[in-house]
Amino acid sequence: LTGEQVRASLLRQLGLREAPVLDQRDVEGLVTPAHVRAQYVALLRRSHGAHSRGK
Amino acid sequence: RFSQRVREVAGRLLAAEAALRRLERLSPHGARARVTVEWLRIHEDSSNRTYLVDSRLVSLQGSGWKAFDVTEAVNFWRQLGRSGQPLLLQVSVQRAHLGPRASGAHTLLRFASQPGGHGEPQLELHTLDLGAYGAQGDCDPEAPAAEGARCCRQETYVDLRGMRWAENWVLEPPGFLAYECVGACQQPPETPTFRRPFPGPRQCVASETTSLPLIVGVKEGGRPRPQVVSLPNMRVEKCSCAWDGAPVPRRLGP
Repeated sequence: LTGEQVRASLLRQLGLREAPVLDQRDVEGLVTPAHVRAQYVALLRRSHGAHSRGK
Repeated sequence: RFSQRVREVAGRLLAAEAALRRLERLSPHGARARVTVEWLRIHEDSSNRTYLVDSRLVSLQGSGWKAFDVTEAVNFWRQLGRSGQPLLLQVSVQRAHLGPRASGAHTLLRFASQPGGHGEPQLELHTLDLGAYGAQGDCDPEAPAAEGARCCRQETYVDLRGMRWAENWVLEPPGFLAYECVGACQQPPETPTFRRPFPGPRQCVASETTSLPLIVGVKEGGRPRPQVVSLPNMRVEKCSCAWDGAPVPRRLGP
C-alpha cells in the first residue's frame, strides 16, 4: 500500500478530482467536534472487529 | 477423493459426446442450458433449504470439462461435521430460453459416467493441508523476509505526516499500520489425472482486509470543517495462499 493509493481512495470516496489545498492558518484553530470524533472512534472500533473478505 | 483435512475443492462435470450428437439435431446453433449447483441443507427439524453454490450457461454444442466451484458448500458442510449429515449437492439443468422443450433440458445434457455409475455428476475433492501449503501468519519482525520465504503478513507503516498531499488535509490519524503480504507459496504437485481448474501458481495475497477511518478537512463556504471518511480495504488483516479467483476457506455460515 502506498501513499498514492490512499490519496486515490480518499479522492474517490469524497468525489474529488484534486486534493484540496488548505492553509496552515485554516486548520490551526480547527477543533474537531465531539460527535465527529465519536464517529471516527466508532469506525475505528468497527474496523478492528469486522473484516471484509478479499479473494 | 478425500484427504484428512478438506481444504480446497475442485468440482468437475463432463458432457458426454453421445448426448452432444443428439443435441446438435435438436437444438439451434448457439443454444445453451443453465446448469445450477445448489447445496441442499436439511435442518434438525427436517425442514430443508437450498443455497445457490454456482450456476452457469453451458453451450449445448460445446464439449470439454466444466469446473463448478463448490468450495464454499464443502467448507460450510465441514463446519456442520458433527451432525453426520452427508453433503447433498443438487444439480439442475434448464434451457436458457424458455420454450416448448424447456422442461426437458435435463435430458439434453448428460454427465460423464464413473465406473459402475449411471451418469451422475462427478465431484472430485482435491485437498491441501494448509499447515504446509498455507500462509504462516505474521512475519517474524526480527528476521527480514528472505527470498523464497513462506507467505506471511509483514508490518508496513504508512506515514501520512510525511506526505505533502496529506498536509493540512488529513487531520487524523498521522499514520497507520497497513501490513502487506510477502513471501512465496508452496505449489501442490500436479498429477496426470488432475488438471487444475485455476490457471497459474498459488500466490500470497490479502484474503481479509479492514477499512481505514480518517478525519479530513473539507472546505465549506470557504471555511474548513472536519469530516469522517472510511476508506475500504486499506489494511490487511490476513494473508493466504490462493489461486487467482479462488475463494479462501473461512469460518462463516450462509
